[in-house]
Amino acid sequence: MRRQWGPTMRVAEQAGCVVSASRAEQPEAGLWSCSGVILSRNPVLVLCHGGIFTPFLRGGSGTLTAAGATFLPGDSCGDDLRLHVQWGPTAASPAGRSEQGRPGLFTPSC
Amino acid sequence: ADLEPCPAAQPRGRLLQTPRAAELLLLLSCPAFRAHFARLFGSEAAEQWRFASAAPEEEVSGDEEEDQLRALGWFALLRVQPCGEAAEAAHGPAMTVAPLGAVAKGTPLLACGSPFGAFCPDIFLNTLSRGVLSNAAGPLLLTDARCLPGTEGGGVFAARPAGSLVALVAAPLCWKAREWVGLTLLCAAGPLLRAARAALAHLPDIAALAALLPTEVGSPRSLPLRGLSPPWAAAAVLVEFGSVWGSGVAMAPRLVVTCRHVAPREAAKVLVHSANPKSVAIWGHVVFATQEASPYDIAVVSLEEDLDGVPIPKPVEHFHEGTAVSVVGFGVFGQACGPSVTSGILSAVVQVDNTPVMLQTTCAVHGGSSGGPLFSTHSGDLLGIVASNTRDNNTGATYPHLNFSIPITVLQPALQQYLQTGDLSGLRELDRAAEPIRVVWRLQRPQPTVPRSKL
Repeated sequence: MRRQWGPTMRVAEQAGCVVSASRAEQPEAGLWSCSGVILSRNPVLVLCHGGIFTPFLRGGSGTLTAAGATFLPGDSCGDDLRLHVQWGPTAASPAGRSEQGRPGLFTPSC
Repeated sequence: ADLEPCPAAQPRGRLLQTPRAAELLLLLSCPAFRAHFARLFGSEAAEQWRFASAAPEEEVSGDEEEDQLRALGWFALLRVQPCGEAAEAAHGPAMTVAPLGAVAKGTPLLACGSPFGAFCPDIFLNTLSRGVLSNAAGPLLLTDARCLPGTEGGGVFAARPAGSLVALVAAPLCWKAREWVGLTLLCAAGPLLRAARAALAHLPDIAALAALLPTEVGSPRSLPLRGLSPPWAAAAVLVEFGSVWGSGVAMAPRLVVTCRHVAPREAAKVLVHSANPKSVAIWGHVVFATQEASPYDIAVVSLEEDLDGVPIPKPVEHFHEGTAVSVVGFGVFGQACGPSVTSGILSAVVQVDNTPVMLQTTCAVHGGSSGGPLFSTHSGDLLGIVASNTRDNNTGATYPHLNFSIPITVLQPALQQYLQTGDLSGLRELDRAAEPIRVVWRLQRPQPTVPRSKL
């Protein structure tokens, strides 16, 4: 697999990222997150799923099904939306580590 | 969870960049994706479909599920705030995007996403999964690469051109009639990025960013998707008997083999649809169907006209466990979307008296795939006829990746005899299979609670 997929795996892993959305005033109210793809590096542009923004839409999720709506500008979401993007190490960047909260996920013995 | 950068510590897993603040530029959807989604999933059978991350039996509020459905085809373009350090320009290769229509069904794909999203990124960030392009309806794509909740938005890539972005994950889990389908729903990247460019053009403050979005490179996007699939896949046909439909495989220009539970009565009229090389429907009648008591769930259909241009597959004579295999069938969507291709390996060859009597594969097999062909992925030779997948009657769970096929070696001599002489006696022998074969196909075991086969 490595020989055929090596270059693709490298691209995929360098482009892959995770996007988190939370409320600035109430981070404890919840964290929404999904995967994403880094499309451009300077500036860093990321394409991710839109589902994590549903709780932040000023007009509610119905905005997404409004007739003819194919895009919504960024200010369609409330001002308290806070976004973070995290990706893997790249050659010349300092690496850190995040200690995330633990949702209800555990690893039972099989 | 607190996602602010935290002090460095002994990393448990891989090293990560600290999370970077970002701004939402816009939310966008691909109109063609939404249109195909509405056509395929929005019919009277829509209530059978679910895309929630939770299993069907888990409690999910109606509002929550409705929100998920509304947002399913929506994506977001973000700009990460500069960090003030060296520019990121040099990091990572430039992204290329596969044009819509340039990737054929059956093409190997690599999905890269982070299961559970931001949970434990040092463990889960950029988890890889392999599969093939299983089906396509415009920019709505399906893959059998196994993805998990949280991988929504993850990239799906092809090996040729190396690292080209094919699609983004729209819904990692699909359920139909409470059964996990085993396919992941994707939105093609090319049309999505075109939609992003069009949207940016309406937003003067950020319109210039459109020039930074990757463009499609490769084959022209005008290639018809229906014609792009392995040539052997065209031998799969859809068989319709009243309100029942399933799959079948052309064994001669006027002969189709399917399952008895698809075409159950001899002399019954059935309609056979072929999707490739052109869409045709031809009437036929069932010339043979095994009896209910037979372990082999087989029916043979004679057509009124030739299936022009449909390749007749070459049957194998030997089976090798571990062989890469593909199932082609009209499961899940029936006529609405052409046949699906799912990939896996030949996981078991069950023998009685040194004769193969049952094949098992790891391909995802769904209701509607019955009667479809099982091919060797590399040679395109025919290995068997799909008969069932597995359901645990105690829990109700369906296992699409454990399925059973009738080896073509069981059928081939009798089919040849019928084709050459019209004599059905060889096929009738299938009703007189030995008891050990019946035991295998009944999945009889000493324990009373074993999963039972069904489809």
